[in-house]
Amino acid sequence: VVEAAARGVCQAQAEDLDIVDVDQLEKVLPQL
Amino acid sequence: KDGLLSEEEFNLWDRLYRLGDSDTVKGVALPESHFPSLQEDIVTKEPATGIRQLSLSEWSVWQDHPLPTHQVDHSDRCQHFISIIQMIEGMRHEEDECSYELKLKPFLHMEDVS
Amino acid sequence: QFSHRQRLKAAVHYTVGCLCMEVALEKQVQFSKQTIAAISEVTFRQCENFAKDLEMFARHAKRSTITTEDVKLLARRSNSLLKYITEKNEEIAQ
Repeated sequence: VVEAAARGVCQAQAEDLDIVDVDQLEKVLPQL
Repeated sequence: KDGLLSEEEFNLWDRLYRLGDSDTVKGVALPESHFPSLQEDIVTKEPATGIRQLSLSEWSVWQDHPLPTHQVDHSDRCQHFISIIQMIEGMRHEEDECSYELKLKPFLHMEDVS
Repeated sequence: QFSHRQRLKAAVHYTVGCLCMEVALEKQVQFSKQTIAAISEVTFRQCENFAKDLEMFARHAKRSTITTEDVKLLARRSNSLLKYITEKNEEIAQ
């Protein structure tokens, strides 16, 4: 869970966002 | 016969399939995966020139349903992934309330939570 | 059976929400409810995969009880995760 959250955060930060939404989670799902 | 390529097979492979210095794409590599939550000391290596880094998300638009198979069906992991993508698709346009949360709320018993 | 499964799912969902909140506070980033729901579903399904694997590992070793050795096998593909799990196991044992 923490790993999924951490990767979501990294993705959001890479996109300059303050919120992790399903769009960001979707991008990290394949590697997760 | 010994499990290795015969001379003829080797020449065929060398001619048709082998990637080398004379090719634009000299090789392929999957991006390395690390655990941010384990706080590993990671040095991200830049892929060498000519090595094409493959993408796991390039075809994500196709990954919301199982594609046809032959002889062997999709793995549990694959079906799991597809289900999550479909779930995300269903939730994408939700605004304030989360349907998943609403469905589960009646079943939450705090004594189950550690 | 359905009800029991939904109870487990709800407990997992709640816990996932708490864990995401911790990460959110630490990283100063928010999580949408839908993201938490998706992570929860991934986790629940992954637990089912783990359960199946653990049963198989124990059975393969001709045991009727799942042990920590079986759990370590789950982490075999990642050195860093295996190391982490092994250390956690030693902490618990102590």
